[in-house]
Amino acid sequence: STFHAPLTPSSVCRARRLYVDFRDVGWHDWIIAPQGYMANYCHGECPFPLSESLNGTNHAILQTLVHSLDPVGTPQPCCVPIRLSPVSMLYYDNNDNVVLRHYQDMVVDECGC
Amino acid sequence: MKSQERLFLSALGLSERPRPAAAARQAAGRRVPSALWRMFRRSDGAEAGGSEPCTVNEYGVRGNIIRFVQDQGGSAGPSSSCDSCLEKQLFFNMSVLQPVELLSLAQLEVTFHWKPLRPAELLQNQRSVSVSLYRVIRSTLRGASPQANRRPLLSQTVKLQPGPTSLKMDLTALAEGWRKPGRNYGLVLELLAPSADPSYSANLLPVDPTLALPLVRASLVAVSLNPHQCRSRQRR
Repeated sequence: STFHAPLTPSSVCRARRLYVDFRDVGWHDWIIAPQGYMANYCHGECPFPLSESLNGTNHAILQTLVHSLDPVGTPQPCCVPIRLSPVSMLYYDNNDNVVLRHYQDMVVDECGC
Repeated sequence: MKSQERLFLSALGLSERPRPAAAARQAAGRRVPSALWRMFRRSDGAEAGGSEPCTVNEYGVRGNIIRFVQDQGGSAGPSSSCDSCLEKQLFFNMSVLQPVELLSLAQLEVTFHWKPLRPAELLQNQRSVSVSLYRVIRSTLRGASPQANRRPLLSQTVKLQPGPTSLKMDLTALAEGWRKPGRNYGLVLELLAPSADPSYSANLLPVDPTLALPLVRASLVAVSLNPHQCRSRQRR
């Protein structure tokens, strides 16, 4: 008999837009490019029943079931990145050398439970 | 904010926030080597397509960090070993690589910028310059012979044309040794002026033959891999 508030699309687990601007964090004097990039992040609920679109693992499906029976004792599964992209940065080091560096897993492309 | 910044920078493999000299920053557009711009733009585009960020396709080696290490040697001057030669000290500071990084390539790139002094020289048969490269194995004390402290690495003739001509050489093994403190004594690049070359007619040469030598610029492209940043994680 527990009441479930209707889910709005914005509250379920999915990637949210987040643009990181290097000027905002004062890094524009040593980073040559890019000036910033879309990092995004995952946020939202993983409700029971876990729909196909929420990219849930089998364990997450199990956990949503247990959460629906015992919401206080067992939390919902987490909403996490499941597909990420690399980013390249061009910057000066302390010796004024120009450095190109590739970093894996810097952009969230897709989320899942 | 400072401690958070430091944590984030260390996640990026940077022990601290770089503080380049103001001059470098001002000249940003001009000072970035075009080859690096090309690689940056290609990797930006490629990332969308999912290429491997821990391999540098341009050099065909493993790596996620490409540095253009600047030459910190002094300017060219008369050579100690022959009259009509110029020699230039080359020094590349390899301590900029962090101990965790694995060096996979260190390529010396020397560019000769030659401008004919007189139009007639353009009509002359093709101009060349003899280039010799030495590794310095210890510092030279006053009065000692510089030749005793150097080992030959390369000796070849470079054909010059108006504009840049470049010479490349793989120095990976040598550069790996330079990472140890106190082991880096740099290189010596020696250019033999044309006057010593009998194929040139004397009446075209300037009074000081070394004036006919090209301007020399050198850099070391160092490709390295930070294993902490190139983990292959299982993906769902």
